[in-house]
Amino acid sequence: MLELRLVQGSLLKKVLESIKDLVNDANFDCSATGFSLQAMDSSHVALVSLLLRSEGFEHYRCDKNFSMGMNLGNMSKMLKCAGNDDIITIKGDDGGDTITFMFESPSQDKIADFEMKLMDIDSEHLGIPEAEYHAIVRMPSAEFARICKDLSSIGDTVIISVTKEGVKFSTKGDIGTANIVCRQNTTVDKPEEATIIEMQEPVSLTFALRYMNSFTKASPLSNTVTISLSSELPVVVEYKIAEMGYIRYYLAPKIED
Amino acid sequence: NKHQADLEKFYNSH
Repeated sequence: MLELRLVQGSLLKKVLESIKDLVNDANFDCSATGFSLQAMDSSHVALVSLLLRSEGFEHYRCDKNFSMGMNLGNMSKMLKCAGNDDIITIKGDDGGDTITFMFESPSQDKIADFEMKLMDIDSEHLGIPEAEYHAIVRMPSAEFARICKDLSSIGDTVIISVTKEGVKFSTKGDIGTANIVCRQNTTVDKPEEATIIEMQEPVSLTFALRYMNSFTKASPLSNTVTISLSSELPVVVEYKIAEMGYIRYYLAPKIED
Repeated sequence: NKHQADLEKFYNSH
């Protein structure tokens, strides 16, 4: 049996908004560690990994490990019915064919429950090894989202290059080219406004902007984003979810034919 | 004319 209660229900709404366009159906894995998900987009180019640790919930009970297959579009429809200030409780059973979402208003004067049908999803859990990255860039998530949005109006791909000068985002398209360089900047009023570049060696990789833009849907979950780059490895774009866990996106670089 | 790797194959082979 799974029973979890999240006082900050808006967080779960934001999580769904950040994955539903990338993945249609996914298994949510329930364990004593937390509520997690690993899923690929249909073209197997991008992978999303979500962890919401049990300690982050006001109440968390999971008697045994099991998975619940959900259509994320349908789950998003249900969670959109929760108010931003609502407390969300999720209840499910191992082997059950439905999951229940309960929404409580902060003043407890409105309580709603929605039951959603589950689905059988055959998915393989991939082991993602810990890796050393050539460069790790931490920057404000809103800045990264702005860059991806701006560049996608000019080109389809972004070249992310990290050198000792900074991190450069470049694109080219029919109308011209664009280069945006962000330098390390730690002299800011708030730590979340800093751009921090840890570089072991220069790296330059090309990615589809369509996916990067999809990842930036997670920006409301975190003020900062961490981009880990290594040649020969998928990029990792990570948004930490305060005190609860993370959402990580892995994307294969574009390679020459 | 560029290709992208299949992440499932990538992680299964690493």
